[in-house]
Amino acid sequence: MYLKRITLQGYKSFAEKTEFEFAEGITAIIGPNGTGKSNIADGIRWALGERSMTTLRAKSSADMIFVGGDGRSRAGMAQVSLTFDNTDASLPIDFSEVTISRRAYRSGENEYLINGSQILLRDIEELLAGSSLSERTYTVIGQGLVDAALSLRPDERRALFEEAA
Amino acid sequence: MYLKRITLQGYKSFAEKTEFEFAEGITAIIGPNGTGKSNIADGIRWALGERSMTTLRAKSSADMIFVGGDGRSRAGMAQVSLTFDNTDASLPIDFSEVTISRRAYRSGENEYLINGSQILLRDIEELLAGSSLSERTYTVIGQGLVDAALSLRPDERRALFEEAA
Amino acid sequence: METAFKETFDAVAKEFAEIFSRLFDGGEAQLALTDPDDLLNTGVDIVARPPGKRSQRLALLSGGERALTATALLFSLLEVSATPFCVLDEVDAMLDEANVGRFRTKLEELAQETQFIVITHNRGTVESARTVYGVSMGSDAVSQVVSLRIDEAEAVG
Amino acid sequence: METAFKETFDAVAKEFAEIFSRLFDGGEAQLALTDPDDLLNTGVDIVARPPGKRSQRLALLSGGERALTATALLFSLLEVSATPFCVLDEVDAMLDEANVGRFRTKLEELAQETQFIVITHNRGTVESARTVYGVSMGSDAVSQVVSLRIDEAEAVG
Ligand SMILES: Nc1ncnc2c1ncn2[C@@H]1O[C@H](COP(=O)(O)OP(=O)(O)OP(=O)(O)O)[C@@H](O)[C@H]1O
Ligand SMILES: Nc1ncnc2c1ncn2[C@@H]1O[C@H](COP(=O)(O)OP(=O)(O)OP(=O)(O)O)[C@@H](O)[C@H]1O
Ligand SMILES: [Mg+2]
Ligand SMILES: [Mg+2]
Repeated sequence: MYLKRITLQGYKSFAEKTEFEFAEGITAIIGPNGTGKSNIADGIRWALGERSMTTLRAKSSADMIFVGGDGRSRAGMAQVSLTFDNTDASLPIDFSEVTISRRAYRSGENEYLINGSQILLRDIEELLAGSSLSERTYTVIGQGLVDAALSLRPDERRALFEEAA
Repeated sequence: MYLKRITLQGYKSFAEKTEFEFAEGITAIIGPNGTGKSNIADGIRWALGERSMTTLRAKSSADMIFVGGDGRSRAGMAQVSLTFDNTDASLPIDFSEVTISRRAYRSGENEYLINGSQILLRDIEELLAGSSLSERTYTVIGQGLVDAALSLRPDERRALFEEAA
Repeated sequence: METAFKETFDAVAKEFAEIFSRLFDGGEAQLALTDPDDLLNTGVDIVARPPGKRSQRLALLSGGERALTATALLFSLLEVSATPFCVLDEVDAMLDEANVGRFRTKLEELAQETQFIVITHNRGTVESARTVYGVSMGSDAVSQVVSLRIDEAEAVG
Repeated sequence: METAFKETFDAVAKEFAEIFSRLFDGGEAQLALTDPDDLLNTGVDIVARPPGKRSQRLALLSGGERALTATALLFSLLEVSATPFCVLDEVDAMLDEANVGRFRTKLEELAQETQFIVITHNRGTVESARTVYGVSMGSDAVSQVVSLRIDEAEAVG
């Protein structure tokens, strides 16, 4: 299983539909300060069901939606889709390609979809729990947070090993 | 007034007497990870009377003293001296060159000296209060702390402006 | 539950000791349980000793040494229990050139099993990638993406 | 007391607006008092708008934008009330090449009044220095220092 593609639209600074295709191995993302690199990492966490707004550098769900810029009006919706190659069936669902999507509207409402059909967040969490993608703190290491594990108390570090178990 | 020289001996990783001569303008300090660059910044804060061990990445005064290494026994004392050019008399003392020193012993005792004669920390603080060197948070900006002012609450930021007043 | 935790802990601890001295080119590090008799509640201590130095508390490590020690822990968790992909956002920002080189070597090794998406300003890290995306922003505050060949990535830096 | 605070605040706020748009090559920023009627207790708000973007909360700034905004504040405090010297420990670690260049230009300007001791891994910043010291460490964990000419500093990087 690996991540084949991310699609962002209306998510933070990605006002236009933007696609990243990924191969296995290493993909590098580079670019000047403030251009949206960390927003991609936030988008991945968000699509996987992240509940904590602070982790996403936000106050509310509306912060996920493009606020507008010079000569550019704000978006009404944010959407991030993650497409996984599931030929090894590590996600317990009978598709060789699985796309998980999350949408947020200005109303504060959030929608979750699998391969285009709407489901509940609970269903996504259940689907991921069966695979090694479940709530792993070390799937996304945020900017400036690499040494966060060293600043934890010993009892807090325990959780890292329980996730890996 | 400017900083002419720093001398460190037995202070953190500076086991041997080490001197840095500074001119006015910009001096750069470079080198691999873990070689002691930030220890110099800590040494400056310490010699100016820093009371908070956490700011110096330490637990106690003993952490200021060289702990030893492969084939190298620990030091019994740490000393940092800062020599200022005082030809403009901004320090209210009648010397054209003023050296402030701080020493720490394994016993936990700290000594302060001005141009070689022992004084109290209170005296140093009084001397500095008269100059623009007094307890300014922006005299030394620690590693990874550049954006600390942005993370403060608005009422906490006020102190920066009071210091500058 | 307890045995699964203990087995995982032992496996990660073994990897951590090995990866730490690979990344630091020497030295040693251990993971230790704070209370081995109570597997249900015990915490985990980290002891790190860079090459040539005495064993000290984590707080005395330098910025770069902390980043490298934490990366060694991350890599050992991935060795024992890989996730399908892993996103690293400027984890190499504080590393000097020699450490970036060792970080990159280990990353390339792990990338046989785990897919990595690495956000970086370090040329050495970019060179290890099969695919490179350059992100830019127009005057309208909208992010734009271009796929770069490695030689083009040199120019964007 | 209050008038000294207010005078200082006004002077720093003026500098901050100017230095911010120099460092970001555009955009605008302000300092604002949270409670102007109570000078004795009022807090200070920071509003930063990088070029082309809408005004947003500080939390939405990127890592590099935060470092640059904070540096603009530091520089404006130094303009208004200089300290005899200032130590900067890797404040440029998150900055891209263009921002390092603008940071360096402003640093060189301020260095007419204030002495700077700058710890950095950035070649661009090292090039602005009159004197360069290289720190290294032997296998005995003892720091050693060498004074470098600028061309030698290139090699140490
Ligand atoms: N909801 C939103 N709408 C529009 N823009 C947004 C939104 N949320 C964040 N941004 C913009 O995204 C930018 C930050 O992007 P990001 O943190 O991804 O930058 P980066 O490329 O990681 O930069 P650096 O190299 O400095 O870390 C900010 O300038 C902010 O204005
Ligand atoms: N009391 C002490 N005795 C001996 N060594 C010490 C003492 N306190 C700290 N050190 C050593 O100093 C080293 C850290 O130095 P410092 O933080 O200055 O590195 P640095 O050059 O700033 O590196 P980086 O580029 O990673 O920030 C640690 O490895 C630590 O072992
Ligand atoms: Mg970023
Ligand atoms: Mg350092």
